[in-house]
Amino acid sequence: SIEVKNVSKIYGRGNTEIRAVDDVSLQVKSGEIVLIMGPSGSGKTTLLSMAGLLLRPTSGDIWVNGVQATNLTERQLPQLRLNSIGFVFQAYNLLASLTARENIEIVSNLAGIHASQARQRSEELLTLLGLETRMDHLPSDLSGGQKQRVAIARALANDPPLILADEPTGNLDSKTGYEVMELLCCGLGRDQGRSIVIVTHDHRLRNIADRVLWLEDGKLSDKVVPETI
Amino acid sequence: SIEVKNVSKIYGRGNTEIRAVDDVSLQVKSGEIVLIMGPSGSGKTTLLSMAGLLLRPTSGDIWVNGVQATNLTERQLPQLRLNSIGFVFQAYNLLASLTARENIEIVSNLAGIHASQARQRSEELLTLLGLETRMDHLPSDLSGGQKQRVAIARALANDPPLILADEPTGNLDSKTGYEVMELLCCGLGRDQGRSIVIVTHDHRLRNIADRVLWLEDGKLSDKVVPETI
Ligand SMILES: Nc1ncnc2c1ncn2[C@@H]1O[C@H](COP(=O)(O)OP(=O)(O)OP(=O)(O)O)[C@@H](O)[C@H]1O
Ligand SMILES: Nc1ncnc2c1ncn2[C@@H]1O[C@H](COP(=O)(O)OP(=O)(O)OP(=O)(O)O)[C@@H](O)[C@H]1O
Ligand SMILES: [Mg+2]
Ligand SMILES: [Mg+2]
Repeated sequence: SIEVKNVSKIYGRGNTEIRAVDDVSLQVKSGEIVLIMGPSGSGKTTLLSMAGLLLRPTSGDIWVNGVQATNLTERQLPQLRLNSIGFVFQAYNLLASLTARENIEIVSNLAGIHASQARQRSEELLTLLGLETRMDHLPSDLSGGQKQRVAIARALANDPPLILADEPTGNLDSKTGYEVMELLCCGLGRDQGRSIVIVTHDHRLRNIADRVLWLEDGKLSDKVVPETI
Repeated sequence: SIEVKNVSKIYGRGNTEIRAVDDVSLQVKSGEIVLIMGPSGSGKTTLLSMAGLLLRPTSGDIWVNGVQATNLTERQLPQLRLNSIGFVFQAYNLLASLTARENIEIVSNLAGIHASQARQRSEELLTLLGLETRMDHLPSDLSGGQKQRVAIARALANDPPLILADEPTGNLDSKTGYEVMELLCCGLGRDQGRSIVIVTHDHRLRNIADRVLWLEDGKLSDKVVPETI
C-alpha cells in the first residue's frame, strides 16, 4: 500500500521556480490498481518518483507499506525501496553493460535471493513478456518496446507489494500492451494484495483500473478528461 | 521523397543472426504521409534508420530525394542527412548539455542558417509545441513528453523535404498528441510537398495518414492488424 499526504515538489528557485506537484494526497490500498493520467508536463513522473522514494518531497508525508518514509534518513531508503517497491521508469534506466536477464537478476541478488532462483525468476518473467529469444542481449541490441518490457520484468523480479509504473506501454503495440496489462492486473498472484499505481497516457489501461485520477498543473482530481478523437 | 528497394538488415552472425528487416520495398512521394505499424521488435526502427541513412542496409538500395544514398561514401552521407532529412528518434537523443532551444538551433547552424534566423525558428517551433516556458531548460529538467516534443521540433528545424518520425507521440497525452499530429500533417507548409513516414503504435495517427503499412518479422505488407480492445 502507499499513502501520500499533502505532498508538494518545487524545482528551481526565484524566477525559475516551478511547482511540479502541488499539495497532492493519495491513498492506494492492497490489491488496488490506480491510474494517474494527465497532460504532458503536469507532474506525473515527479509524483511517482516521490512515491517511489527516488525524490524527496519539498513538503508533505509518504507512507510505504505502513512505514513513514519521509521520517527515514537517506541511508535507510534503499533497503525499503529494494524490498517494497518495483519501479518501471519512463526511460527504462536499464544498465547498459548487463544483458536483459542480468538486469533482472541483479535486483534479486541485491535482495539476497539465491542465484539459481533469481535466474529462474528472470527467465519466467522474460518469457511471459515475449522476450525468451532476447534474454542474453544487451539493451543496445534491443528495440524500444523490448527494453520497456525488460524494465517491467525488473520491477516484478522480487514480487514487491507495490508496483509504480511510469508509462509502461508507451512503446508497445496494441497486442503486446494488452498482454502487459493482463500480467500487471491479473497475472503473477496479484490477488495476494499488491498495490499498483500506473502513470499513463493510454486510455485503454482504464479497463484494468479500479480508479482513475487526473493530474494537471501538479494538482490531483478525479475529473478525468476523455480522449481527444 | 524516399524510395527503399529490396532492403534487408541482418544483425549478428551464425547462431545469433537476426534478420531484422527482410527484403522490404517502399516508396513515399512528395506530400504523402505514410504510417508504419507493427509489433514491438518487428524491425520498424531498423527500417526507419536505414531510410534515414543512419544505418547501412545489409543489401538493397535507398534513394533520398532522388539521390542514390547507397552509392555514396560514409563521408558524403552527413551532408545529405542534414539537408534532406528530419529524424525524430524513439529515445529522442537530445544533447544533454544543450538547452531545448540550443538543441534545435545547433542543427540550423550546421546547415549554415544565420544565428538570428535559427533562434526565431526554434522559438516558433517550441511555442507551437507548447514549450515556450521550457526553452532554456536542459533535457534533464524536462518531462518525457517535453523531451519528445523538443526532438520533434529539432526534426522540423531546417524544414526538410523528408520527415522520419519514430513513435513521436508515445509519451504524449491525447490532446498534446493531437496537436503534434496537426502540426506534422497540416501545419508548417506541408503543402510544399514534404514526405512524412511515421513509425507508430498509435492507431489514432491513422486519421492523418494517406497509407498505413504493417511490418511483422521484418516483412512489410498492407494487411494492418486492427487494435486489440
Ligand atoms: N544492434 C542490434 N543487434 C542485434 N539485434 C538488434 C539490434 N538492434 C535491434 N535488434 C533486434 O532487431 C529486431 C528489430 O528491432 P527494431 O528496433 O527495429 O524493432 P521495432 O519494430 O522498432 O520495435 P519497437 O516497436 O519495440 O520499437 C528486434 O528483435 C531487436 O531485438
Ligand atoms: N529536475 C527538474 N528541474 C526543473 N524542472 C523540472 C525538473 N524535472 C521536471 N521538471 C518540470 O516539472 C514539470 C513536471 O514534470 P514531470 O516529469 O513530472 O511531468 P509528467 O507529467 O511526467 O510529463 P510527461 O507526461 O511528459 O512524462 C514539467 O514542467 C517539467 O519540465
Ligand atoms: Mg513523465
Ligand atoms: Mg522501435
